[in-house]
Amino acid sequence: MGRVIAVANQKGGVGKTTTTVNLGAFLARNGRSVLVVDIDPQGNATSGFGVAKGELEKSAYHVLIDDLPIKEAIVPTPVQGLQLLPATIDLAGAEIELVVALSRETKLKRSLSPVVGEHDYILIDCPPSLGLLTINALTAADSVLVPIQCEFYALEGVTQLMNTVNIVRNSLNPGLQIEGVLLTMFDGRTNLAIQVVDEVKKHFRGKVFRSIVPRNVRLSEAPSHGVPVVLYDPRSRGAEAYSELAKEVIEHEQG
Amino acid sequence: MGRVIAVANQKGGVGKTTTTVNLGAFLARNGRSVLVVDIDPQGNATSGFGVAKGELEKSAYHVLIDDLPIKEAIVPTPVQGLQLLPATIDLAGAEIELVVALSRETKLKRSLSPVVGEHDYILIDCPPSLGLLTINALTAADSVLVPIQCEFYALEGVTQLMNTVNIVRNSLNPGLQIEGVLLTMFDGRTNLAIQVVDEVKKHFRGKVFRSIVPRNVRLSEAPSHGVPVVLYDPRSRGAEAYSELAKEVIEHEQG
Ligand SMILES: Nc1ncnc2c1ncn2[C@@H]1O[C@H](COP(=O)(O)OP(=O)(O)OP(=O)(O)O)[C@@H](O)[C@H]1O
Ligand SMILES: Nc1ncnc2c1ncn2[C@@H]1O[C@H](COP(=O)(O)OP(=O)(O)OP(=O)(O)O)[C@@H](O)[C@H]1O
Ligand SMILES: [Mg+2]
Ligand SMILES: [Mg+2]
Repeated sequence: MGRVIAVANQKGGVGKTTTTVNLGAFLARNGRSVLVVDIDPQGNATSGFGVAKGELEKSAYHVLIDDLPIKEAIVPTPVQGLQLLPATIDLAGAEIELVVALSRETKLKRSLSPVVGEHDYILIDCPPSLGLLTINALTAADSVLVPIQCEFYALEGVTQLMNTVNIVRNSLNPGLQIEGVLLTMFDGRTNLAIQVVDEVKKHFRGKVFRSIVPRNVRLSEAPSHGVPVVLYDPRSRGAEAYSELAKEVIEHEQG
Repeated sequence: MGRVIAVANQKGGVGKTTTTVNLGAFLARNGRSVLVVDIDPQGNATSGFGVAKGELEKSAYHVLIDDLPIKEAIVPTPVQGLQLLPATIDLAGAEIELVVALSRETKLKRSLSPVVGEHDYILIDCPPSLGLLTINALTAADSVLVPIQCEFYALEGVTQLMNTVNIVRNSLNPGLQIEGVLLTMFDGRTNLAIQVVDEVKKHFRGKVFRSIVPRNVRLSEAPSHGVPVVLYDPRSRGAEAYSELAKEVIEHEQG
């Protein structure tokens, strides 16, 4: 039975997409079957796998708004064992269209139900907001993975995110757990980064992944080649960190 | 008559808040009267000026949703000549509440009208989305300043942003101009950054600011001290870049 993990944080640019794409790729490298769901209208996870958005006729928008069966929109990726539900610019209109839809918060959960049993992991890449698209992801998910950038501003939004997770748990998805908090873009040369790491570990006692993702230019170069870092530069420090993270996530499988 | 500039880009973490706070501070240093309007529910611009959000009774939420006169919510900052309309977490609910409000796109424009004549510049820090808060900012603005991070993913969303600017210009704000495109977090050691700069200059011929903001840790440290970089480390490369930017924006005054 597949585990559905939402990768969410309303703070922008903290590494949600980079985490979804690269964690997904390393889970697949470990023999797991993975589906990545891109529900960010920017479609960065879609291009992170080299999928040309302009040529797609079906995408997450049609699944969420037109009730298109999800299997008709899923596409392969360059990573063996990893498939993708792509996002296109149409999705930008979805938030407003969802506002008036019946049972609008559970649309994604219902769309995913035909494929949940076919994948070991379903990773959902969320946009930088706490609107209806992210709420849909939190409602569909078994757990939420929270990337936190090692920067001052990134600490501010965490309370708001946890409040939202609690609201969703109380009203829409009682089983929603925290998969873990991932520290990203760590630059050991700055005091600020070290202070943020201490702060986060204190605040999320026991929920912080051991793996810390360093700032590593190979992670930001890989998407321009349309592949995850495991296919671009597998020996880079960024690749190693996400490989370690995948091992930790797999450790959680035993519960 | 004050110039209203919206700082917007739905891509997350590209430097919207850092630009609003530091451009505002240097415009004030040049003797201009500045009002910064924070309409991002994360309230990063508010803490970037050291304003304690927890102690605020009035904020952008009350101005936008309860029609509180804006002068009752404006607070001073550590920068002489620069005032702030702060944001608190309440604002997160505003997007949904605005959906059903009458003339919902012009709420901010109407709220600002009492103070437009009192400031030389009003800078609006937008959240990382193209929802009703950002639409309100684009409708209230004379021009939009677009920070673009020198990264691959940051290029993807620009077309979507320009589409939105055109839609707002055609239906809500015929006078909306582009103040300029600002390249941020430039790291000259990576090829990727150089490629992105070339790409952006080609795409926005003539609209790209000469100043390019380098990646500089002093910019990310300053907010943890609750002050803009001009008060934290005025001789840093980050401070110099925003000082140059302020001079370019002032050059536009002569139109
Ligand atoms: N560890 C890292 N080292 C260097 N660059 C990174 C790292 N992680 C992410 N990046 C780069 O930083 C930028 C922001 O990361 P990413 O787009 O994954 O964040 P996000 O949270 O998904 O952003 P958004 O809020 O817009 O969805 C991207 O250009 C990405 O390539
Ligand atoms: N030139 C720079 N050099 C180094 N760090 C920077 C620079 N500009 C911004 N930062 C840091 O990068 C992070 C993202 O910047 P910022 O928060 O200003 O972006 P934003 O676009 O406002 O994000 P959001 O989309 O969440 O509103 C912050 O932690 C900030 O301190
Ligand atoms: Mg993303
Ligand atoms: Mg911001």
